Amino acid sequence: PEAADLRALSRHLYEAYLKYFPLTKAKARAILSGKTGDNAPFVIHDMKSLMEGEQFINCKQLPNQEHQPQTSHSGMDAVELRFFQSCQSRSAEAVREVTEFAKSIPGFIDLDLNDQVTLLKYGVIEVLIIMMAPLMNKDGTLISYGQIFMTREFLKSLRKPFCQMMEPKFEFSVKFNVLELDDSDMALFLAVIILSGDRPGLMNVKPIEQLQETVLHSLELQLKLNHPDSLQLFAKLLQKMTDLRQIVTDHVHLIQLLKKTEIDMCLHPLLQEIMKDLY
Amino acid sequence: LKEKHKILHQLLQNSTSPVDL
Repeated sequence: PEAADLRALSRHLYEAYLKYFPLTKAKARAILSGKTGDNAPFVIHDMKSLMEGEQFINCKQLPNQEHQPQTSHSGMDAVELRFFQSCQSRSAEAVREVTEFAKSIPGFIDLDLNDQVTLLKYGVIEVLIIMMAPLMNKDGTLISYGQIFMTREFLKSLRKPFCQMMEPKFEFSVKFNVLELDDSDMALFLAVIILSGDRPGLMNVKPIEQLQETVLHSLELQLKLNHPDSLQLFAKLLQKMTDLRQIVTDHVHLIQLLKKTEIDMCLHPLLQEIMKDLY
Repeated sequence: LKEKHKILHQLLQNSTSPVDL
């Protein structure tokens, strides 16, 4: 009966994952391997294709962007900023998706509300970085719900510090993708990350650790059944959590640097909330 | 903590309609 409960938990989290995350790994891999026929993504590989591709990119206006002087947003120098702003909008939307997913983890909404906030504050960027991995290969990444493929070389060619933002994620993703997790494995792994009992400022750690332990058991069983030939996959996956924390720390420092150096940049209020006093 | 994280808090509390981001 215990194993049956763990399988039920795995199914539940997989269903929630499918419900809240529009671009699954299965779909992303189909796009990346050219199995979607006529629906091949638009490729952005230089400034010209970036400008052509901008119409595809979800570029909702940021709430406080309308008060920015428009003159400073023209010209080639502003392309990076404009692209960065649309990345922010998508990230804020993704935070909402992750929050809904977190709320679907059994027991999460019964935790102390302050602790729910802390778990999301510290977990959400880690989750977003893990979720980038299925969208990436060594040559580039899908963006904009899979409508666009942006090359790694193009991202590296942006001016500093924008060119430094994605390269660590590519390095991590290429290694992470070797593990060949599928969407049902990912759902459990994301829940494990969210339920980390060592986040700073948690008030009631015990119930969080208890929830995480159950999800960890479910993940271990899932990996044994789903990847019977992949030795030590569970241990290898847990080791990724250490690398992930370093990537998030570096990412947050880079954003803080951007905030100081890019006078025209406005950070989305939700992302600002998350990154304030984070690391 | 809730005061400093109003949007996150709102996202957590809002069970149906997504907050206008």
